[in-house]
Amino acid sequence: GPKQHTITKFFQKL
Amino acid sequence: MFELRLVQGSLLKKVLESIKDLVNDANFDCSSTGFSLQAMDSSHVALVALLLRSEGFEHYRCDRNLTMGMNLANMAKMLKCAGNDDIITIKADDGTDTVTFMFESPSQDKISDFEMKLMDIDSEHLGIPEAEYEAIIRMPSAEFARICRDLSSIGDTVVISVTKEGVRFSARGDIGAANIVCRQNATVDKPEDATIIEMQEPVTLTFALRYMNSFTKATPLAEQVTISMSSDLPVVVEYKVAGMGYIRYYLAPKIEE
Repeated sequence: GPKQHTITKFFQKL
Repeated sequence: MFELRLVQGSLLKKVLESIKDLVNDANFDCSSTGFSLQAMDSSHVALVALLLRSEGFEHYRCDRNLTMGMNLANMAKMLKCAGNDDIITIKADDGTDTVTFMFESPSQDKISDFEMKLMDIDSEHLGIPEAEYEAIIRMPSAEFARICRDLSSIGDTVVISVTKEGVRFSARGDIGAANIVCRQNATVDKPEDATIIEMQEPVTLTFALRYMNSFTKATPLAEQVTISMSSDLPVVVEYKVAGMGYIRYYLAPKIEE
């Protein structure tokens, strides 16, 4: 099935 | 020092109820802009961003920027001790490791204060890029909560698909499958009952229902919810906080490898 991604993959750490 | 006073204290109680199951510990940022928070859940799949603007409070004083680390379950325990009609004041002096919550009954005949220890929390701030979303759905928040709850009895994930027909929520599991389609409906007596779908491009995304259900804890805050989606980007589920700001939940999609 589809894989759960993390939010940090999309939003960069400041 | 930092001090805020909110006559409609129930708003703060509702805000805490909306985030405490998703996030354990979080840093509240106090600045002249307002009282805000950004935090991820422990598995870093979802992020919550809260903003309560300073103008929304009856009194707001912030002499210098301050970060207050709090255990949200403990903070919720304390705010539960405030009556729904109580006025809530939050105070912190510079250089102390405690925060005080003060609750005043509307007739001023009962005044309580609760002091809570602050914590040092190592948290990372993420930069949330401004995005033009391919589809934006505005719908009654209670309807969205109902859909998430109903679909979780069928499966663990929801596929949200926006086309010119409307928005389709689908789930599938061992016992079968479910599809719920909501069409645009702007011709309602009350604006809070409307469903409005703005679509630039058709978009289909898959999400874990467990998180969506957790977001719907914010339903008592706002009659309407806004769901913003773009392909291969986290969804944004936003609840306005009565003229003061918002709670935005960001949830990373599940993507076929």
